[in-house]
Amino acid sequence: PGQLAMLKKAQEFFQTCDAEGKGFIARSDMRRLHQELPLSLEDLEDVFDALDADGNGFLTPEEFTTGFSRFFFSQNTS
Amino acid sequence: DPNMKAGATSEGVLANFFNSLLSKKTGSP
Repeated sequence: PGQLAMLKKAQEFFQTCDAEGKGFIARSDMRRLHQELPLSLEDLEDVFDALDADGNGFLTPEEFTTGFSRFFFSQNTS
Repeated sequence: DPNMKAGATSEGVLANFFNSLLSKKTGSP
């Protein structure tokens, strides 16, 4: 049931990161979030590495959603 | 939370990141 809500949120956050609408998130996009989020550049690099499952330097919507779903459902487990 | 760091670093940093996005988004559609 929470699947749809999760996907909507993942899409919304992906667009926040991919402000230019390229269809992927680059490391530089992640670093730019430093201005908007209370996270250090190092934290953002760690987030990027954690999400970039294949390590190619780009986050696809699929990789982003996979990472977000882990977070989302770990928050909602009872 | 020191316990988070000891256990799952990447999970903790992801949780931190997504929570920040969640709080940033609240109020702005």
